[in-house]
Amino acid sequence: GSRPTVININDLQSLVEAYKLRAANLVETAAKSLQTELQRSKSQEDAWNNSSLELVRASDAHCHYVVVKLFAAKLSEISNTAVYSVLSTLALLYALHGVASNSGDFLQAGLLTVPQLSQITQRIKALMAEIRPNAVALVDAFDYRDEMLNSALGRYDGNVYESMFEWAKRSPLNRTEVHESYYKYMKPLQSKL
Amino acid sequence: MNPDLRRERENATFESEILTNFLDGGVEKTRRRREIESLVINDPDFQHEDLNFLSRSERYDAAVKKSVLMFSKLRDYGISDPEEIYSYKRVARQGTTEPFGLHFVMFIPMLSSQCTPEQRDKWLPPSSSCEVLGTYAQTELGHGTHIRGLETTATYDPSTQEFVLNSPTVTSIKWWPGGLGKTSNHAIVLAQLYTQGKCHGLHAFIVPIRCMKTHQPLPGVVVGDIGPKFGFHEVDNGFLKLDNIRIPRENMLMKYAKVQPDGMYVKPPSDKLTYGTMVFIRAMIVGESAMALSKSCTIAIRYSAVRHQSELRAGEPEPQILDYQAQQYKLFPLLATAYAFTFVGQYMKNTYNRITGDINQGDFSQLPELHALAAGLKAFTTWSVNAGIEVCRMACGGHGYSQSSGLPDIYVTFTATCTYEGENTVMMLQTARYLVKSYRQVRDGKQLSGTVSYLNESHQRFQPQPT
Repeated sequence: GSRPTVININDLQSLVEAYKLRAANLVETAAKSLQTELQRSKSQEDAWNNSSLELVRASDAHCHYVVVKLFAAKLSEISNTAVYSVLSTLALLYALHGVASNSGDFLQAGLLTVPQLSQITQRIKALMAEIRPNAVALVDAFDYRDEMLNSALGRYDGNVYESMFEWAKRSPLNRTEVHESYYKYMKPLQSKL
Repeated sequence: MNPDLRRERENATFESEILTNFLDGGVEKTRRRREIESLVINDPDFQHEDLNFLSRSERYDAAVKKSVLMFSKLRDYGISDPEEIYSYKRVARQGTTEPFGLHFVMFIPMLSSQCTPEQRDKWLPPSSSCEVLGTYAQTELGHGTHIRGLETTATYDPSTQEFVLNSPTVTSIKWWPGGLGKTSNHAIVLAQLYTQGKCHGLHAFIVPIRCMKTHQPLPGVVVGDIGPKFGFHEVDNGFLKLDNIRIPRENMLMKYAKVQPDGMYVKPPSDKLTYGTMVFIRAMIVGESAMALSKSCTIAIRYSAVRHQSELRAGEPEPQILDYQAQQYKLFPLLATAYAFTFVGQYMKNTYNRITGDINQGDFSQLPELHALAAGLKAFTTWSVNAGIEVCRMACGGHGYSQSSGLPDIYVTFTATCTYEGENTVMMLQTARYLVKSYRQVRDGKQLSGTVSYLNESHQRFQPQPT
C-alpha cells in the first residue's frame, strides 16, 4: 500500500527524509510484531520479549534519524562558507555511510534501489577524497591540548616517535639496567646449567 | 613541528579556528575555555607522574589529591559557572575519573532536585563544602537497570519516626557507585519504601555511612572497594551492605513523594521523577560520547598523517597512511560521527535544561519524551563510539596498543558508559516502549509532538491507498 520513496543520494534533506521513513517503518514493524505475538495468545510480557529484536532495531533507527536530522539542522547555523562546505561534506558522509551500513532496512522499506547501493559506495569514496585535505584541520578544530589528549601519537607537533621513546624510558622496568628478577630467578636457573 | 602535519594545516580549505569557535558557541566562549584550561596546564600542583606507571592504590591516592586540589582551586578562583567548572575539571582529570566525581555529578544534583526547601537548607551547605561527601547508590550486586527488582528496603517505623534500611540478601548489596568504597561519608540510597505494611516502590534516602570525625564505617554499615576493574583505576567504586540502619524520616528526599509522620504515603506527580538524576547523566553521556570519539579521531588522524608505510606506487617513497583509501574509510566516517554526536550532545543538554525547567514549573508533559530520548541516544551514541574508539586504535597499527597512544585509556574509561546508568539494550527497549506507545496513540487519532512527530505522517503513508 505504500508508495516507495527513492533517496536522492546527493541531497542531505532527502536522506533525512529517508531516515525518517526507515524509522517509521521499523516502529511499525515492531508494533505489528507485538500485535502478532499477542494474537498467538501470549502474555504481554512474552509478546514483548519475543519482539525484542524488532523493538531494539526500531529504537536504533529512531535515534539514527534524530542524529542525522540534528546534524543537517546544525548546518543552517554556520555563516562561514568554507566551514559550511566542509561540514556539509561530513554530514553527507555520515548519512550515506549509515545508509550503506543499514542498507537492508532501506531496501526493505522501498527507500533505496539495488543499483543505488553501488552509487552510494562511489559517492562515499568521492566524499572521502573531498575530506582528505581537511582531515587534520577538522581534528585540530576540536582543540584538544596535548595535556588533555595525553597521547604520544596524537601530539599537535607530530613529534610522535621522539615522544614514544622518551615515554618508554620512564617505564618503571627501566629504573635499573638489570631487573632484580634476574638475580632472584634467572641467575640461579642459569647457574645450574 | 612535523613537516607532514605542517603541510596538512597549510593545505586546509578552511580555518580551523572558525570551526572551533562554532563548536564552542562563539569567539568569547573559546577564549574563556582556553583561559580556564591554561589555569590547570600552567599549575605545577597538577603535575604528577604518569598514572600508567603507578599501582592502583597510588593512582587512587593521586586522584583523591587531585579532587581536593580541583575543589580548593575552583573555590579560590571563584569559578562557579557549571560550563567553566566542567572545562577546568576536564583538563585536570586528563581523561581519567575522579573519586569526588559522583559527589558533584549525582549527589549534589539529586539533593538540589529532590529535596524540600528545608532539606536543601540542611544538606546543601555541608555538601557544597565537601564536609558531607556523597555518592548515589542504586545498582545492586544482583540487580541493575530493572529498578523494580531492587531489594534494599526502607521500612518506616512511626513509633520513632525513622526509616530502617536493610540489605536483606547478598544480591541486594549496593555495588559499583563511584566514590562509595573509601571516599564518601554519605550515600543517597535507592530502596523499596514500606510504610503501613505496603510497598510503594523505589525511593531515595540520605544515609550516613561513615563517621564524620573518624571516617570509620558506622555500626551496621559494611562498605568497601569492589576491586580492580577494566578501567576507572582511580575510583573506589564500592559495595554497601546495610544492617538495620536507622535514619530520621527527614532523610527521605521528599520534594515529590512523601511519608507523613504517622506513616501515610503521599504519591509523587510522576513515578519517573525519582530517576531524574539518572536521566541527567544519560543526557550528559551523549556529549561525553562525542568527546571520546573526537579525541580518538584526533589521535588517529594526526598519527595517520605522520606515519608513512609501504608503497602506493612502485619506487616512490612511503606515503602517509592517511592517503590509503582503506585508512580513510576507517577514520572519516568516524570523524563525521564525532561531529554529529557533538551537535547531538549540545541538543541533548539544551533539551534536558529546557524540559527540567518546565518540570520545575510543574509541567511534566515532556518528561516521557526526555526519558525516552536520553535513554535511546545514550545507548546509540555509546555503542557507536565504543566500537569507533577501537577502530581508531586499530588504525594506529601496533602503536595503538601502547598506553602511550592514549587510546587504551580512552577505551577502558569510555566503555563503561555502555553499561552504567542503564545497560544499553535495556535503554533501547525503554525507548521502544515509548515509540510503540506513540505509534498506538497515532493509530487512535492523537497528534504527536517532539521527536516522534514523524509517526503522524507515517501513519498516513502506511495506510492502504484506494485503487
